[in-house]
Formats: sequence, C-alpha cells, structure tokens
Amino acid sequence: MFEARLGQATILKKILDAIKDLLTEGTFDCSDSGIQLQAMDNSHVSLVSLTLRSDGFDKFRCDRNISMGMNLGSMAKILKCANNEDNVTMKAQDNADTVTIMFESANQEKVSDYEMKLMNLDQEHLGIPETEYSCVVRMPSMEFARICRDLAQFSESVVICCTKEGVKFTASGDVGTANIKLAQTGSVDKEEESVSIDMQEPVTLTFACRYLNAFTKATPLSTQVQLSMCADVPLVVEYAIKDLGYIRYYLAPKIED
Amino acid sequence: MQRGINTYFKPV
Repeated sequence: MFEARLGQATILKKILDAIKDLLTEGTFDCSDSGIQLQAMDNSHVSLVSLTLRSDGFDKFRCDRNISMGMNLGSMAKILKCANNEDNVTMKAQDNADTVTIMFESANQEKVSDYEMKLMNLDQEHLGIPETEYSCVVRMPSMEFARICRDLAQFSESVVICCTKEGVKFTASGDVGTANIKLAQTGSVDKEEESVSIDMQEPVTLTFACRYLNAFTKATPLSTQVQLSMCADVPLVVEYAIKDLGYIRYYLAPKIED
Repeated sequence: MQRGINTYFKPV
C-alpha cells in the first residue's frame, strides 16, 4: 500500500508545471524515504531529477517500493481539477496498475477522486557522479528566469562565465551581443534577493537557451535557484522545494564543433 | 555541438 498526502495541491501543480514541458511521461519511484523521479527529456540533452522526502508529506506510507509510470499530460489534467488549497492524496495498492489521486476541500465538503492508469515505462536510470563544482551561484529564481527569457531573443545559446567578481551571461547573434552581469550582493535584508558566488576556479560554459528556459518553469517553487558549474560536465540548476525536497535539472554543455 | 546527457551520466 502506498499513500502520500500533501496539505496543498498547489505544490504538486507547481511540480508538474516544472517538468511537463520537458517530459511527456515519467516514473515516480516510491519508497519509505519518499518519492523520486529521474528522466531525460525526449532529446536526451537534459535530465530531470525530483526528490520529495517522506517527512515533508502530511502523511506518508509506503509498505513496499513501487514504481508508478505516469503520463504527465494526464496527471496535469487531473491536477487542473484541484483547487490550490485542497488537500491532495495519492494512493496505490501494491502491484496496482492504477493510482488514485484524491482532492479534499479544506472544510471536507467536497471530495473528488481520479483514478489514473499507470504505464510500464522502460526508462534507464543514470548514475550521477559526485562532482566538486568549480563555481556555485545562488541567485533569485525570478532574475534567472528573466535573464534566460531576455537572452533567448538573441541567440540559441548562452555563455555563462563565472569569476569571483560575478557571473556574466552572454548571447551573440545576428542582432549583436547581449551581456548581463550580476555581481555578488553585499548585505541584503532579504536572503531571497541575494546573489552569492562560491568559486574555486573560474569557469566558462555554453548552454542551449531553450533548455534553460524550460528549467525556469520551476521558478514558482523557490525564490532562489542554484547553478553549479564545472568545466566539461553538465550544469546543475537546482530549485529547493521548501520542507519537501528539490528539483534538479542537468544540462550537457555545448562544445565547439 | 550539443552532446547528450548520457555522454556524461551512464546507466546504472
């Protein structure tokens, strides 16, 4: 028996919004430690890794490990039927071929449930090596989304250059060249507005704008985003999900032909 | 050139 309840459906809606543009389907691996999903996008350029810890749920029970393959478009349809403040419960029997998603209004006067067919997805699980990153940048997630959106107008690629002075995003195309530099912030009143850089050595990497823009669909989940970079390895873009876990996106760098 | 993510991360 698997059962997981969250106090607010809005979190699950935001998580789905953060992955459904990259992935059409995914397997939710459930164990007593929580729920994990790992999947490559269709073109196999990026990887999504979602972790939701069991202690972040209002109720969590998982007697036996189960893997639930879901069509994310179908799940998004179901979540559209929830009000943001509804309780949401996911339930499945051991070895079931369906999952039930139930929404309850705060006053318990409206209860709706949706049974969704599960899929057998033959997805390979990739091992992500432990990496000492040369640069780790933390910045407001809205700022990162804005930069990715703005620079995508000028080029398919953005160059991210990180030094101890700051981080610079550059896009060059037919129009010309766009540069956006962010310096580390001094003392700021609100931690969520700060830009911080933890640099071991400077790094310059090039990434495809369309994937970075897809990752920014996770912006509503977190006020800050963390970019971890190292020469010749995938970028990690991480959004923490408060008290519940995180979503990490890995993106292979572009290299010269 | 864009490499795939599975160039870096191998199946386990």
